[in-house]
Amino acid sequence: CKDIRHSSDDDLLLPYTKSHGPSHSHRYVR
Amino acid sequence: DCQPVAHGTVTHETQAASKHSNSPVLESNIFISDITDDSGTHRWVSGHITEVHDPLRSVSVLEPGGPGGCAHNHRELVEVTAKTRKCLVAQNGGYFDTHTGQCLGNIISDGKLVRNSGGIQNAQFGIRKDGTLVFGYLSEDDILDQENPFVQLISGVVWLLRKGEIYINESIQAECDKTQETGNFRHFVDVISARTAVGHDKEGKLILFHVDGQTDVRGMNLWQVAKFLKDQNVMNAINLDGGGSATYVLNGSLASYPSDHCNPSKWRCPRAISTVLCIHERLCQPEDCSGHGRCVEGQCVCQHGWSTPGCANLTCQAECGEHGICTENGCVCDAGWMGLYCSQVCTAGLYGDGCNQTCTCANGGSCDPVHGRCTCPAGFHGDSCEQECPIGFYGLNCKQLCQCQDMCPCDAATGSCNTTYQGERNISLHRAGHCLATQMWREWRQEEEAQAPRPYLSEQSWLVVCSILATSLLASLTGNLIQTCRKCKARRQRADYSYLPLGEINGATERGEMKSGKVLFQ
Repeated sequence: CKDIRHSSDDDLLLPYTKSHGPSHSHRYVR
Repeated sequence: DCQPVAHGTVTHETQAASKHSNSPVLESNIFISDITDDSGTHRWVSGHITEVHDPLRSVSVLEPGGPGGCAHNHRELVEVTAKTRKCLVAQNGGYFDTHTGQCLGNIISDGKLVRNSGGIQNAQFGIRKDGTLVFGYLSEDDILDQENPFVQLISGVVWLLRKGEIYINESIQAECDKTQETGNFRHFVDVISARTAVGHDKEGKLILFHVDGQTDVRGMNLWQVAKFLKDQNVMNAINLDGGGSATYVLNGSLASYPSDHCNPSKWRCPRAISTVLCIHERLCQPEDCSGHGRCVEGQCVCQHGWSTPGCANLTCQAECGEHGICTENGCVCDAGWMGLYCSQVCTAGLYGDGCNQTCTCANGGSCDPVHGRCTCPAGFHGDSCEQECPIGFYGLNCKQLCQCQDMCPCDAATGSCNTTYQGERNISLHRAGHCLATQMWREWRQEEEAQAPRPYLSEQSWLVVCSILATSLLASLTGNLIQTCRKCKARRQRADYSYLPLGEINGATERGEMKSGKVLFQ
């Protein structure tokens, strides 16, 4: 495990994020 | 209801997957392309386009680290997950919660429903059991369909291409329920970054797309990705996770340029992500070739005696018929049967397993091919038909009793009586002579009787008549005797007398004197 340099997750590309506005609800169809 | 009316209620597209069995599993292509954005700025982007020729048998959605990874909110490097299935090519798949590691969307991995998001309307990619590729939006019923269930399913965000046309604006409408909240989502679509996507071409080949990048600095926005794929003749495509998650692993090694930094940040590191889209060697149907063969490039190479394609059936299964059992070494015949397919009865004189026992039936007895039991002809009996019927018996199994008079012998086979000496019957001469004399007397008597007139009543009739007459006589005598006895008894009981004056008896005087006398009263 020491050989694996873990990513710092600093390039998050998410479609729905709370930090950029109101929380977004997904549409559900049944 | 956000779907364009032109598409009606059909919210997904299907395409039969290609089945190029003779082609290599995949074709991995590197591209370095000059991309011009809306402002006219040129940028160079690099990435991979991977074509998969037989998606049904060579594509799998993998959970992070292997089966059960989603249940444990596991995150794993694509390289590590790829090794669990010996993926030839692997790239990151669905979205996940970067804080908890929770897998997001719908996930079906090799036929196992890992996660059901209950009809969430994000772009989906799936492969049904019959090899149908599905792109678009799915209801929960679609996901849980059992008639033609999904064997692989993964969720993305934004349906990039639909029927060869860019479908991003419609996706924004469909995947977001309030237009005023699409600001962030629009940014997500418009920003350049590392991207991954999956689609298919007109032939049904699966197309995996990956482009390196870094959000706002390098890479492509989704419009550019959609146009790029359209130019590659891709028909339908959806966007998968991107940014620092975008990873491409070829033959077990990282083949992309990650956008995340390592710690310390001097180097770039691949991100531990959630689900993986894996391209592996073609799987056989069934995967383990029923335990009777090896899977070589999607084709079962069956062991001797087992038939293709799945090595589930023995080659002689249908040929051994009712009298044999199919084994890996061919038909094993039941006792009494022989031949390649156990269709022939043992040859005469042989019986048993493999017809290797010799019958012992004598005197023309037939042999049962299964157990070797003898069926004797009429006149013989015994285990091997070696014994002639005993005197007085004849027929099959000597069960019939001779009906001959006066101990005359009968024919052991037919039962017909022999009135003359039969040497081969082993009867003494004296006995045969007696039989002959009696027979002759009986025949003479019968002839005499036949010639004599027949009496009106038989001897028995006369005997009955005489008996009746004698009985009647005896009864009459007995009755008279009883009557006589009763009279005697009555006389003794009436011993009183009365005296009557008689005028004259035997000439006596009139004045006469009373004299004693007797009168019998009856």
